Amino acid sequence: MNIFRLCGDLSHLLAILLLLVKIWKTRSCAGISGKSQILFAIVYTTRYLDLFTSFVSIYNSVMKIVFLSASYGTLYLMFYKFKPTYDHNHDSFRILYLIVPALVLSFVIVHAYTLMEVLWTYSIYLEAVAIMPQLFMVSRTGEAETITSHYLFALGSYRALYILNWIYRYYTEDFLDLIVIIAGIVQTILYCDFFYLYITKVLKGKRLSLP
Amino acid sequence: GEAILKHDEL
Repeated sequence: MNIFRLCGDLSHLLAILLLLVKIWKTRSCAGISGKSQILFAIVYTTRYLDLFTSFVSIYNSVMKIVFLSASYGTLYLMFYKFKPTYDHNHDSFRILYLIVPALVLSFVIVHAYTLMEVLWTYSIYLEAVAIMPQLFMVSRTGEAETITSHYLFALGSYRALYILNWIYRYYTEDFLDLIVIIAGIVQTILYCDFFYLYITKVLKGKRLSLP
Repeated sequence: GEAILKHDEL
């Protein structure tokens, strides 16, 4: 554990809880992509199956349980409790275009051919692109609510902070996992355009709207 | 190797 990873995890946690609380408080999931949330639920499920097979620390286990619960809680709110507020007309990204290639890639580039390892690798590849339906939705509607922008910024910052963590780990403990590092870089690059808009608009008190 | 398969991150 180092400061970059801790900040990354806290940023990730903040993003997930921010989204959950926003939907709960406003009684609405307008502007949120249910498809991205489905992908994140798949990501957490396939990655954290190791809750039952490999113990790392209390911290890791608790965080995994929180991420899983919050993710399924978000799905429950979006597709059941506040379903009428779900804006499915604008959530039109075809997620099979992400699910299938990520699955194929996890069989092609993987550290070891075991079920758990392929599932873990799949979760890494899918996470890298899971935000695309949400970004697509923002581009279709041409705007995002300020809290949705904060959510996206926190979620994007998490993997960027993990990149600093991997650089630190490379020098301090020879850690080098190219699968997660390259996927993490791709994931962070996808947010760059949004980061620019967030810094130039939202931080100056303006609503995030596209020209 | 072995170390990499024990995923210790989230």
